[in-house]
Amino acid sequence: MDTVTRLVSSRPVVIFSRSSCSMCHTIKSLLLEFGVNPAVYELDEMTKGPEIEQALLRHGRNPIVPAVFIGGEYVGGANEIISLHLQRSLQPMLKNAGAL
Amino acid sequence: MDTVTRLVSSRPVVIFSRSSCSMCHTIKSLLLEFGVNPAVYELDEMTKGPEIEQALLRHGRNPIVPAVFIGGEYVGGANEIISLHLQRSLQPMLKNAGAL
Ligand SMILES: N[C@@H](CCC(=O)N[C@@H](CS)C(=O)NCC(=O)O)C(=O)O
Ligand SMILES: N[C@@H](CCC(=O)N[C@@H](CS)C(=O)NCC(=O)O)C(=O)O
Ligand code: FES
Repeated sequence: MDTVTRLVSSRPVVIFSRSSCSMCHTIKSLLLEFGVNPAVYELDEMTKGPEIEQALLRHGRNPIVPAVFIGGEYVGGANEIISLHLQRSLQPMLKNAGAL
Repeated sequence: MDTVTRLVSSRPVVIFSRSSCSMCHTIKSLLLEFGVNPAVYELDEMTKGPEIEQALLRHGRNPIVPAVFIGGEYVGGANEIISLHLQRSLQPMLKNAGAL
């Protein structure tokens, strides 16, 4: 099992982020406001950061951050999360994953 | 005259950016849509990038990018530019600076 797979299956909501990225900050805040307790991995602060970036790139995620996984599944970046939120699909998705 | 002062007085609209930052991309696009022809400096792609970052930090700009100068004056980051746009104050400011 590669690192990303192990990390994303360990918590209902997992966010790969960079601490310097304000768009990542926005998405983190949005999920926190829902009452979610996400696992947040700041790739610029982790020794394994480059390895995880490579894995995300291989999974087709480019540009890389933010990368949001819900229930172990890749959901999307900032655009997708915000679209789902506007379509009122985000909360049901979080509930189904046991994040709420 | 320090590098930043020289750069920001050379064109009506100057943007300090990072090529990897999507918020910078949004602000660049917004100004281009106005018909402005900004000087864009991608700090992650310039040898002088770190020097310019230090100068911007000393001028109180933290976090650093995007940093937008109009008519040689520091106007703000993404939040300020978007607020001015919503208040309909951005276009007059651009006109006064000779950018439109
Ligand atoms: N449209 C994407 C934008 C993602 C994006 O551009 N992320 C930037 C940071 S804001 C990035 O990862 N840049 C390339 C890199 O840092 O490797 C989204 O909605 O999440
Ligand atoms: N509120 C600021 C946010 C600026 C910001 O957080 N910029 C980030 C990139 S999105 C940054 O420069 N981070 C620190 C750094 O990279 O030095 C704005 O509206 O522009
Ligand atoms: S680095 Fe600026 S929005 Fe992501």
